[in-house]
Formats: sequence, C-alpha cells, structure tokens
Amino acid sequence: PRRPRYAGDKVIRVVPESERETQILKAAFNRLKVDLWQPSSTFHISEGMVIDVRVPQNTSRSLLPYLQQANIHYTILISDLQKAIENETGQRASRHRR
Amino acid sequence: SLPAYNYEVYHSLEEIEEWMYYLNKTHSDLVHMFSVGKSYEGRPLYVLKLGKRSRPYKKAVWIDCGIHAREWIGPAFCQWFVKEALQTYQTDPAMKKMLTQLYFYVMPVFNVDGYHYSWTNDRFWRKTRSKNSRFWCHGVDANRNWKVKWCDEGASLHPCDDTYCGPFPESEPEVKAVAHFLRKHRKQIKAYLSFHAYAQMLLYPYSYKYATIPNFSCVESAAYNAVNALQSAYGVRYRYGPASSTLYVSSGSSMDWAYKNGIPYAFAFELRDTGHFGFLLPETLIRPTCTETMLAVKNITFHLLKKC
Repeated sequence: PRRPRYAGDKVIRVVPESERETQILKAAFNRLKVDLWQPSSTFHISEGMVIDVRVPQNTSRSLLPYLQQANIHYTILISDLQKAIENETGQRASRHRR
Repeated sequence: SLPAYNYEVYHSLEEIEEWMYYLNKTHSDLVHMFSVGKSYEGRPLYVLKLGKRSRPYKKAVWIDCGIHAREWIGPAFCQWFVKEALQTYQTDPAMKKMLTQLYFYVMPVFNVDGYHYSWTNDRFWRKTRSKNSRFWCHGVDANRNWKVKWCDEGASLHPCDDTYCGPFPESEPEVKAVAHFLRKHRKQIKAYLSFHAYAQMLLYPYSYKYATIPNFSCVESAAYNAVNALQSAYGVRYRYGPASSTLYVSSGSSMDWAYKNGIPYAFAFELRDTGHFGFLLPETLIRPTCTETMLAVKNITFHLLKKC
C-alpha cells in the first residue's frame, strides 16, 4: 500500500532566544524549504517569536540534530502528523471523505 | 434539511455548495445566493446574502472565510454563522434585529480552488491554484494580492513562496471578483470580517505599517468588547490589536484594502487554536470555537448599529 503522504512528518515549535538563533533558523528554514505554519514567512522570524513548522520525515533527520547541535531548543507539537490528520475528522472515516 | 446538515464536521467544497443551493431554495425569505465571479479553475464564487428584505436600503456586513485553503475552521465558522442566523431568527431578538436592520454577505469559501486542493491533494496547501508561466510552482497568497501597498514588507515576489504576492495586484480572479463587489457596494458595507486560523487573535488595520487608524477608539473598543464576549463562552483568550504589532507586518491584505476602500470596521479573526492542533483543529472543537466566535461577531455587529 502507498505510504500516507504525511507519515513521519512532525510539527515543531521553536522560539529563537537570540539574534544568533534567529539567523540560524532563518537560514535553515530557507535552505530546507520547510512548511511554516506560523509565521507565514521566514521574513517574520525574529527573536522571541513563536515559530511552528511542519518538518517532513526526511528533513527532520537532518534538521532536528542540527538544532540540537546548535543548542536551539525546540518542542514537538505534533509527533505524528498523519495520525493527527486522521484524528481531525473523527466523525467520518477519512477514506470515505477522500 | 437545515437540522440534518452536520455543522460539526468539515465539509468538502461540493458539500458546501450543495448546502448553499439548498438554503437558497428553502429559505428564500432570508437567503439569496449569487456568484461574484469565477475562480482560476472556473469554479463559481458563491456568496449568500442573508437578511430580511425589510426596507429598500440597508447597511451590510461582509464576511469571508477560507482565503487560505488549509484553514478549514474558517469555512466551518461561516457555515455555522448562517445556520445560527436562520435557526434563531425567530427566537433570538438580537439575531432578528441583526437580520432586520442589516444584510450579511457571507462567502463561505473564498479560495475555492485551494480549498478543493487541500481536500484532494495537499491538506496544508495555502495559496490559490493559479499557474505561473516561468516557474513550476502554483498559486498566489490571496491575502497578499490586494492593492494596498502591494508586495511590500511581509510579502514575497517569488512564485514558489507561500506569501507570493502575485505578478500584479488583483491578479487572482478570486481577489479581483471580491474587490469589484466590495468597491461596487462600498457605501452599503460598513464592516468587513475575514476569518483565518490559527492564533486566537482579533486584528484590525493596519497590517502593512505601524500606525494608528483614524477611527482607532471606535475600532479598539469594538475589538475589546468582542474578545470579552468571546471569552465569556469558554474562557478562551484572544489577543487583539493592530495586525502589524499584534501579529506581524504584511502588505496586500484584504483587511487593509477593505479599510482603505472606506469600510470603517475591518477585522481579521485568527481562530483557534494557538498551536496544539494548529490547522488540524479536531471536529469536536468546531462547536465551541464557532459558539464563542458568534458572540464576538454579534458584538461587533451591535457596535456597528450604535453610532460610535
């Protein structure tokens, strides 16, 4: 069976605490072309801003260790995005919907 | 029937359109469905005009949902609003007064192509689905495409970016169609409400600059009362303020355009939540989200009816 589209994807939250972290995050997100949930663009990323970003599975294998090495703290908001999508529509089976 | 339609689930575009057709047929005393134009992919852009035909000229409120495709709670709220209007018109004196003294133009899905795409291909799609001749990327951010400081700060000129402003202002047929309608009815429409997600905020102009609007005290007090009313339902806190400082600077937004076009009360709601579910707000939370938001919308409407 075909792998569900968002299997293994995560949504993480990171709040840059310094200008250094801000620049690192901007560069990383621009390079990796992640899906920013908030803010809507890397242009808006600044110190103290809450950043939520969807990270595809293959990207998280490099991004998350990179953040750890750079000593940038992050939290995982949604650890299994595919499951979260399925839970979103609890009243109808998603396979019927789509 | 009206009670049989489930307002606590997310509906596909086709279901929403069928629902609009149904209401237009069965509630002709309060509902009139029309189209303001066609989307890029040729879909009709439907709007419901709600209100009692009590007098020849009435002021109006414009409500749109789903400018950004993935923000599904927006269209869910627009449907909820219509449901509440029709179901409580006879029993709620406040709703009766609203629909007697005003018209409500409700556009349940602004970005119809994007919404359909988020249902069928990519749940997290944001933009429209227009094609770009030079790049393989599709779509324009429909909230960066309005002719108000177009493509300045907070918008991107790159077609592959999620905040792409488009090749020129009102390049998107959806934006052009709604802008045309609002321009044509600018003397009638006294409030513009646009529904997005997520952040739990009630925003007013300006988005494109840090500055105070001329009618700040009226708009600020409307916002203050609205978020208090909203919070009274379940204790959920919404921040409020000018979009530029409360959220971030962005140019070319519909709210700023509406305000510049002469609509004195222009607001953008960022509905639930603040990130726990994000765009994937579960269907079980549609009811409380919409119930509290109704209180805010009714509050703004009554503020509008009183002269500030």
